[in-house]
Amino acid sequence: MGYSIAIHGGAGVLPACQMTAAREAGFRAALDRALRVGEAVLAADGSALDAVTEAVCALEDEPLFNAGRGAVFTRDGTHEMDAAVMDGRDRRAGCVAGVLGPRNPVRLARCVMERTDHVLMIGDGALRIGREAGIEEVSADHFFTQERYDSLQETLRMEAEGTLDDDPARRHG
Amino acid sequence: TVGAVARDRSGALAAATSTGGMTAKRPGRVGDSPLIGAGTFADSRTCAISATGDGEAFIRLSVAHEIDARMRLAGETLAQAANHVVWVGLAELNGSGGLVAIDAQGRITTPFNCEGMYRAWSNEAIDRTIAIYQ
Repeated sequence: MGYSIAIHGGAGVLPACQMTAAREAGFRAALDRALRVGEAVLAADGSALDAVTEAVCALEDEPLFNAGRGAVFTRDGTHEMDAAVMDGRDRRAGCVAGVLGPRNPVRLARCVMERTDHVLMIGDGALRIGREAGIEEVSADHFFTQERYDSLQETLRMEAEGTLDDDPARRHG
Repeated sequence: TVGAVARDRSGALAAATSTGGMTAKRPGRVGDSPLIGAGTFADSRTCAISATGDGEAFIRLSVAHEIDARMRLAGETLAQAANHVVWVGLAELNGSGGLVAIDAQGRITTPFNCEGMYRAWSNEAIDRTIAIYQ
């Protein structure tokens, strides 16, 4: 019985005609790095739960993707991140919403699963669980990327001008 | 949004999803990613799912659990169930996006109904693929 793993970095892709070779190579390299992290866990007979947690952490650390370090901005110019994890062995689950602080929001979701009787937690209560568990927190600056900031400004400008389109690449980062 | 699904060598499944949401979203808006049964789901008897796309549509359709239900109750394969939900169910709600999914036998499917989806998968590192467009 072998292992299998699949990852994604979102569906907000640029149209193929707008994708440069260099940019596509960057996305492929980032996906390859994250996939290798998950594969390494599974190849060492690790659990599926650990594999998805570590693979998502790797994706959160990649600024190209809309999660963790590459998260998009809210209209107030802040970040609010959501994450979830679920173990198929017993249907335990942990989720967090609207959090800012943990470097890897998925680790906070896993703390909710493993350290509380709850499934979904928000705000300060969720952050407190992570602090008690000792997961890494970073400043808001960690989540700033110029590309996401420019995208927010463009979106707000288009809204003000009444020219906002339905481009999924912009909406979903 | 990012996510992962996996089946380990003992046959257990798991799923995880993480997101920054939508550009210029209203503060306080929560999408499907942290909602079990919408953007994230895992049951080792059937499947594990991680989704990405228009969150409100994925919530209304309970996308991940709908795939699980079609497998359990209608006897569909993972690919049949996932393709139906993405191409028929989401389309009826004008929802765009996709998902990565894995079943109890380790079969993987990655359907999406938009331009592309950043995705990659591996079966014991033998069948190893990285893809963006169709």
